[in-house]
Amino acid sequence: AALPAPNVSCKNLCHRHQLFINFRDLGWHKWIIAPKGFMANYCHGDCPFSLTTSLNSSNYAFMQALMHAIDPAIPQAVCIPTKLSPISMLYQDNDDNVILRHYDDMVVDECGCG
Amino acid sequence: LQFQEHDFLQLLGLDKVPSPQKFQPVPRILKKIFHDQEAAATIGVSQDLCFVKELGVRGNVLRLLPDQGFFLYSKKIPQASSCLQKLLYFNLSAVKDKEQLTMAQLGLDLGPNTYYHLGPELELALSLVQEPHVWGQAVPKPGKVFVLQSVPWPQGVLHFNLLDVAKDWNNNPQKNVGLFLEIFVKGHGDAGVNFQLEDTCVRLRCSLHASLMVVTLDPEQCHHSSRKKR
Repeated sequence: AALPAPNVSCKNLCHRHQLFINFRDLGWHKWIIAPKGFMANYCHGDCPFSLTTSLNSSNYAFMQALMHAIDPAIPQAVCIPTKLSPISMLYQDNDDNVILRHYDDMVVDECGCG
Repeated sequence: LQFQEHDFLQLLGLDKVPSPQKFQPVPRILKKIFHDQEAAATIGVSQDLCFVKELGVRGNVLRLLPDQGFFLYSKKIPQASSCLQKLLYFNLSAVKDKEQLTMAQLGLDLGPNTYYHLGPELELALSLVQEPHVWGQAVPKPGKVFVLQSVPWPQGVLHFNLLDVAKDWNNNPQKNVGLFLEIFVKGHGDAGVNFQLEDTCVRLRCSLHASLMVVTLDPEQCHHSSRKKR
């Protein structure tokens, strides 16, 4: 049987949204020397079955969406980061050491259904 | 929220939220590495984050450890040419066991105003301290001098490779009892130099700044490059 087409507008589809993390908001400006903050972004939006294949989805997301259509108790695929990139942080610890370190998976570059 | 923050900080390699009293000065090289990486990330250039190209070494964590030592003042009349004696101490406890040391560079900044115009030539000697310094002891028991360098004119920050020493300290923390730094004035006794000596040494005490730059490699975060080679 044909699956019903979801009533989803394009702007509600899974995609990357801008999110700037300001370390001052977290109180982390007291020990992070640089940067002051960074554009971390986030993923949000719907992952309707009919568009799962076009929304940068994994094969697993497609299968999950298919199973959800058959059995609604199985949750729908969700909008998640599919590509992340690192940032470098310069900070000071409690021993007055100045540290430069790279942290993986801090910035969302791409989103998809998974 | 605090509980979650603690968990996240542990992921970042921190035991607790740092609360420094004031920010330490950041050396130019660290600023440059940070800005270069930030610029590369902005334009989307892929980088090997386990190689510090500016220093030519493998590593993904750079630490600048401040000197926690102290000046030594002898009650006896010091040798005429001896200008300054200092115990240098660097606390390596922040380096985790799993991290591999790939660089340890001592930076000695004698300060821009140490010298008079055509002032006296300095010579510095560095040796490993053999035993912990006892309070009241004039000079710690120094080992063999491993650096003896003439400094004829202001040269900016002087750098010394301490990788083997730092590795030894890291493996045997009880051996880390410091370095003994002594600075001499060459040509002491020449006419016209004596009156400058005291001023030079006083200025040197005020402006001397020592730090240890340590680069380490965390194998858990830097495993993919060896796989690439295979």
